[in-house]
Amino acid sequence: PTPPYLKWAESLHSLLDDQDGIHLFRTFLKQEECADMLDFWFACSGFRKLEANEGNEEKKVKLAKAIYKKYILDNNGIVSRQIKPATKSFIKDCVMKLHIDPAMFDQAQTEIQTMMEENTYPLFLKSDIYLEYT
Amino acid sequence: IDSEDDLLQECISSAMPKKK
Repeated sequence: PTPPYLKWAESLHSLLDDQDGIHLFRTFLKQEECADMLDFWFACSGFRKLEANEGNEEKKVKLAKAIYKKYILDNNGIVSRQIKPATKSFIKDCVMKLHIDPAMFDQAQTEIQTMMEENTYPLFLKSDIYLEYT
Repeated sequence: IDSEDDLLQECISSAMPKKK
């Protein structure tokens, strides 16, 4: 069978589908001071998943606000800097008007994912951290 | 503030794959 670390090199999704892969990638991102990008990506997925259980509107609002505050509000943050202004104002609008939608972070998540696919993920595959692990 | 962080952490963990 293919060892997991070889699968990680196939695509970002195969890497993010494996606990050890995530852990190693996060260690690398932390070194590059951009671990927030990965946390934000997972937070968006987790937020979307909340939709399944009804009756937690209050929790959804709280969580949407928390994600907005931590990753988007601060324009100097690593995540905020990678997201398009239009996307940021869309999210801000949703939060301010309490239009909480399961897909409200989708566009921002896609932008961060593209950034990882084009930038940090290829760098990770060439990094000492990954090469030493293999 | 703590509970906001806890909520975020819980959300992030919920999206991660389970141990295989």
